[in-house]
Amino acid sequence: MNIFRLAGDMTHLASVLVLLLKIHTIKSCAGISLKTQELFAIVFLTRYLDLFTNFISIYNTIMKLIFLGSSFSIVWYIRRHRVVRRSYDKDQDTFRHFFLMWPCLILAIFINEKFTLKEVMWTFSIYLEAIAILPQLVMLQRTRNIDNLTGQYIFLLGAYRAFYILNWIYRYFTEEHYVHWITWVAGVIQTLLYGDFFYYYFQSWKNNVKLELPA
Amino acid sequence: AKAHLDHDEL
Repeated sequence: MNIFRLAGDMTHLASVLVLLLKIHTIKSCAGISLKTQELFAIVFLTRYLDLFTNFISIYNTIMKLIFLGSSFSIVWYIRRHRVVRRSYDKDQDTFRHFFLMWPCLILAIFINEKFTLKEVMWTFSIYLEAIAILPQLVMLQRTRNIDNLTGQYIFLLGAYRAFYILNWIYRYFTEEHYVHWITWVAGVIQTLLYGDFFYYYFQSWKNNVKLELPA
Repeated sequence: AKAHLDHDEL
C-alpha cells in the first residue's frame, strides 16, 4: 500500500459517502444518474466474486464490503425509497446503459489474462467501470446546473481515478513485474472521461462561481 | 508475472 493508492481509495470512499449523505439526509437524488449507479453496482458485484475465496487483507475485505453495500443501497434508495425516488430526474436519465455491457463482455471474453469465469468477470468489471460514468456525464450536460454535493461527488470520483494512475506509476517503478495493461488502458480512458468535468470544476472554483457546464 | 492475477487493488 502506497500513499497514492490510499489517497485513491479514500477519495473513492469519500465520493460514496458524499452521495449517501446527499441521499440520506437531504432525501434527494436530484442530478444523480440511476443508470450510472446501477452500472457501478454491477461493476462491484462482478469484480468481487473472489470476496470469500481470495483473501488479500482485512482492509481490502472491508472496503469491498463497503463498496458493494453502498452501491446497492444507493440503487435501492433511488428506485424504492418513498421520498428519494420522487427527486429522481428520470426524463434526463435516458442513457441505454445496459447496451454498454455487451461490448465490455465481448471484450472481456477476448482480451483477458486468463480464460476462467472469475477472471473474465473481473476483466468485464474493469472495462465496465471505465465507461460507467457516461450516463452521469450525459445527465450533467443536460441539466447543466449542478448542486454542490453532486459536483463534489463527481470530483471525488475523478480524483480517485487520478490517484490510481499515480499509484500504478509508483508501483511500476518500485515492484518487479508489475505490468497490468488491461487495468492501465481502461483506467486511463476512465480518467480522461473526467477531464472535461475537471476543467469546468476548477474554473468555477477559481472564479468562485456556481458550477455550470456549457450547453 | 507474479503480481498479475493477485487483484490486490479495489
